[in-house]
Amino acid sequence: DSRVLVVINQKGGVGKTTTAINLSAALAEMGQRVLLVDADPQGNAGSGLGIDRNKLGCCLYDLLLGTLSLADVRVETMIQGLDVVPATVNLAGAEVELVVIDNREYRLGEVLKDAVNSYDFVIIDCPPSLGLLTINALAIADEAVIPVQCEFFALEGLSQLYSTLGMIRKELNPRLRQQHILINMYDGRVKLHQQIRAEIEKFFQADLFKTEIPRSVRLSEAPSFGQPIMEYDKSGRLSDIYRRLAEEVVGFE
Amino acid sequence: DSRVLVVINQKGGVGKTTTAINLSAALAEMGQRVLLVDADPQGNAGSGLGIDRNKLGCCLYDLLLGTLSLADVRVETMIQGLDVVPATVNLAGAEVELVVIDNREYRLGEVLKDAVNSYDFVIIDCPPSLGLLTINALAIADEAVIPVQCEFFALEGLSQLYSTLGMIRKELNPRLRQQHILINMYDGRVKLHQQIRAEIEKFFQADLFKTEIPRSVRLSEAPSFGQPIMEYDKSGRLSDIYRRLAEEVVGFE
Ligand SMILES: Nc1ncnc2c1ncn2[C@@H]1O[C@H](COP(=O)(O)OP(=O)(O)OP(=O)(O)O)[C@@H](O)[C@H]1O
Ligand SMILES: Nc1ncnc2c1ncn2[C@@H]1O[C@H](COP(=O)(O)OP(=O)(O)OP(=O)(O)O)[C@@H](O)[C@H]1O
Ligand SMILES: [Mg+2]
Ligand SMILES: [Mg+2]
Repeated sequence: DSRVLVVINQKGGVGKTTTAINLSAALAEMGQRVLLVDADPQGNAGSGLGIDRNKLGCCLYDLLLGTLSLADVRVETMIQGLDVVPATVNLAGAEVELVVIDNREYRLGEVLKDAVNSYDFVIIDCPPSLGLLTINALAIADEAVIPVQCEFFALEGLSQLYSTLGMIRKELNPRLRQQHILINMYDGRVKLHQQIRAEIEKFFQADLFKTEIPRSVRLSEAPSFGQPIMEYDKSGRLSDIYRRLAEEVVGFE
Repeated sequence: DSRVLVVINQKGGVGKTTTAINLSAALAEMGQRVLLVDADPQGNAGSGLGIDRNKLGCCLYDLLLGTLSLADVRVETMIQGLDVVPATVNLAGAEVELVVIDNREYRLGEVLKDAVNSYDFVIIDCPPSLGLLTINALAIADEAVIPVQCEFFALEGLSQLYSTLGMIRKELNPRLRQQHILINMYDGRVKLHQQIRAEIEKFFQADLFKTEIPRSVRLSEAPSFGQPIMEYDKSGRLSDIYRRLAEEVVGFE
């Protein structure tokens, strides 16, 4: 059985997509079979891996509506062992259309049933909201990965996110085992970052990844070449950091 | 009559709230009467001005449901001339509850009718999505302010946003006159920022603000003190830049 990891945070721009792409690629490099599902209508997880959304005929939306199967919408990437279910803008329609169907929270789980047998990891990149697409992802998740910036607004949202996770465990998915907080864009020279990090360590120590991601321009350059950091800067510092993150994730088993 | 400015971008973390808070404060400093409406369930616009959302009894949600009036939910800030309609987490429920009511796109317009007579500017901070709360804000907007980062994913979303604005003009709000793009977190030393900025200038020159906001740690420190930059660093460079931005906005009249 595969492990389903959901990358979530309703705070925007904290590095959900960057984490989803580079963690997926690092796991695939270790020999794991990975399916990256883009559940964000912005479609950044696909485009960050060089998939041109305008050329796509179909995506997660068609899977959710049941008009196509997983085999139809799945796309191979240039990374051995990493496939993607991309998103296009019509996925935004799903948020409204899902509201009126039965079992609306479990729709994604139903359509990804096949995937959990043929991959080691299913990684779901979520939009910056706690709407129905994110709830659908959480309803089938084994673990949640929560990227955070060490800034005021990002810290504020964490307690709200934790109460949502508690509600999901109680009402939709008792299998949601753990959540892991990943500090991202950390700049040790910035006093605010040191202070906020100390707050996160104080309140959320048990859930904190040992690995943390520094701010690095190379990381924000890579998606414009359609590559994960392991391809864009193979022997660079950031590639090693994501390899360490992937080892930590595999070690949680 | 007041001018309604909506700060939008479905890309997360580009600086919507930072722009809404500091532009509102700079306009108030010039003597304009400003109402800042927080339409994002994260509630960052209120907390960035020192309003404790846990102490609030009510918010925009109660206004949308019609259980309270504008006078009940409006909060004065420490800035002369700047009032806020804060958001609490129950606003997230409005996205789903609005789906089933008549005229669901115009609900915000109906409840803010009083405001447009007693303020010079109504500024609405939107969540990072193109859902019903953002559509409600666009349905009553005179102008849209679009903060962008000079990074790959942020540029990708602009053309999607422009087609949404076109749809809004045609179907919901022909009065939506203009949109203005504000470059934010710009770092001239970063090659990617120079390249992306050149792209934005090529395709969106006519809509670009002359003022642009550099990356500055002071700006991300200010909200943790509950202050806009004009209070936190009164004579600093960033305060002057937001004063110039406010003058540019007033000059568009
Ligand atoms: N460690 C880092 N160092 C530098 N830049 C980063 C880092 N992590 C992410 N970025 C950049 O910051 C921006 C925001 O990251 P990203 O888009 O992955 O966040 P997100 O949480 O997925 O955003 P959204 O909420 O819109 O989905 C992107 O331009 C990305 O390239
Ligand atoms: N020019 C700037 N320089 C440095 N930091 C900035 C700047 N503008 C915004 N920030 C910081 O970047 C982060 C994102 O900004 P902000 O929260 O305003 O974006 P947003 O678009 O409102 O996010 P969301 O999509 O979650 O609503 C915040 O921590 C903010 O303090
Ligand atoms: Mg993303
Ligand atoms: Mg915001």
